[in-house]
Amino acid sequence: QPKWGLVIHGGAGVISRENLSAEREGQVRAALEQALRAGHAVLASGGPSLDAVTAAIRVLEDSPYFNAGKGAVFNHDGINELDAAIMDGSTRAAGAVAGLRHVKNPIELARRVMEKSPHVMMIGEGAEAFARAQGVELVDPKYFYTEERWQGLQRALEKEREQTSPPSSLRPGHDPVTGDHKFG
Amino acid sequence: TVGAVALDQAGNLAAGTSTGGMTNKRYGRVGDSPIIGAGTYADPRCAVSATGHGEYFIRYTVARDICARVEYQGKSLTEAADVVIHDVLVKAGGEGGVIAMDADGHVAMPFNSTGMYRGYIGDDGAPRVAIFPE
Repeated sequence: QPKWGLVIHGGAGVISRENLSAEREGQVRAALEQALRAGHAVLASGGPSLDAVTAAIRVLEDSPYFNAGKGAVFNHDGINELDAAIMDGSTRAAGAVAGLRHVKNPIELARRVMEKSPHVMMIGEGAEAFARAQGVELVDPKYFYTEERWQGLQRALEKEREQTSPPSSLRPGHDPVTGDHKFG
Repeated sequence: TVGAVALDQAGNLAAGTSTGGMTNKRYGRVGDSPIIGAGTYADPRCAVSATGHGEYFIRYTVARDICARVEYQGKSLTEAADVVIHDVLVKAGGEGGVIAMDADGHVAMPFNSTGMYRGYIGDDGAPRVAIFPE
């Protein structure tokens, strides 16, 4: 077994071979490799696992291919709401954030909550106020927009109109374009 | 949802998860990703990041359950993660997967959905990426 290393995921669900084009698969694999290399660079230089986790997740958050950061799905109101958490195994220190709408890299704010506050979890406007106080990068919500995710919401809304029960908010979304049955 | 777990040269584990949640969610719904012990957890022996149908991962405190089996039952990481994802979660009706590492560098990446975007890199610096159950 290796003395050290990094494992990542970019989401699970109904990912169909038929609906995942070779081009798309190549882009996803390239992004995953980029994230792995970012984390590996930290670990190879003797850096802490917390830095490696943060570096890898930032790459995935900045990619439009995953449901986090830049590629986040839309809620019912057409808004991107982001959540994140981080935990240090050696100390059991933890930080978590939820319901963010302007924080470019939520994992960075989760880490600030862990390291710069006495708390474990912050949500919504309060969390974003803490982000401003900490100098964490905020962006216009338009930054998170991707046409693919927007169309995914439109299809979900249309499906919701066609059905009466149970409410679609209780079911995972399904994107027929990518075949990517994404969960939160 | 995206996530990472890492073991550094000093032997310390960490876990992190980030997500946009669920398409068309309402009422301030929050899934398992930011819930410590559900979608994200790390202790000195074990680190886990999860992705899946969040309500189930919260109810079954999936990430902590895996690490508790390692801590209290002496199970291997692979055994603990497999039981929780392929037995406990499946019986409950929950779909998704986890990535996990232990303090010896063992890796587990079980999932009960048709695919999970995932990857691993060790001290050899060679990235390994997979999507389907290959």
